[in-house]
Amino acid sequence: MNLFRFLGDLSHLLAIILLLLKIWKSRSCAGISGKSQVLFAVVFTARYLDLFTNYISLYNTCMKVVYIACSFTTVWLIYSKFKATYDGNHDTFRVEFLVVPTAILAFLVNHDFTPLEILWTFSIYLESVAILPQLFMVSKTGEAETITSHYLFALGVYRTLYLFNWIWRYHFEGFFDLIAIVAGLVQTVLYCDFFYLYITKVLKGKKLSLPA
Amino acid sequence: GSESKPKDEL
Repeated sequence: MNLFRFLGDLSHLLAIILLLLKIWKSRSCAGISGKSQVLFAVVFTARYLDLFTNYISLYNTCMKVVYIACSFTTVWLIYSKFKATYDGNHDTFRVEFLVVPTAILAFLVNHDFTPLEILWTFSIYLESVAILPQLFMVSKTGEAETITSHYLFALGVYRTLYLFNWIWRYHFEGFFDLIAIVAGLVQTVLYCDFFYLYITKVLKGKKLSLPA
Repeated sequence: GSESKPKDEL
């Protein structure tokens, strides 16, 4: 495992834990898209079914279990424990526009027409667009709390670092997975506009707010 | 190459 990959995983973990802590400490999930969080729970579940079929390493197993556990805890906090603070009126992205096309694409473009492989492919495609309900919510309300911005930044950095990891692996190992690379590129591009706002505003101590 | 293989990435 190279450094890009490891830092990518850490960044992903940081994002997930940051969001959990934010909700827990403030006792509120205002400004957080429950729909994006459900999509991420679906992504992890579909992708990590190989926990039951394929052992890779202790690191791999632990990270998968932690991602899944944190993801489901987040969904539970939003839709059950702190339901009263959930901003459903602003969380109006139509998730079927993401789930249906990515599911169809997973059936059409995959490495292997087997249930586990199709689910893995679906999870890769769905992950690349799963943040859209959250970004839509930020654009709708015109602002995001600083901690939510940090969460989004860490989540965007994760896939960006994976792109460098894939370049590294292609160069030194001759390994590449076109499905993951193309989806990872799409995913990273979706964060670009946010990266710009984060660097020009949040890092200068301002709250992220969009021009009206 | 780009084909189905054990997934070591997260």
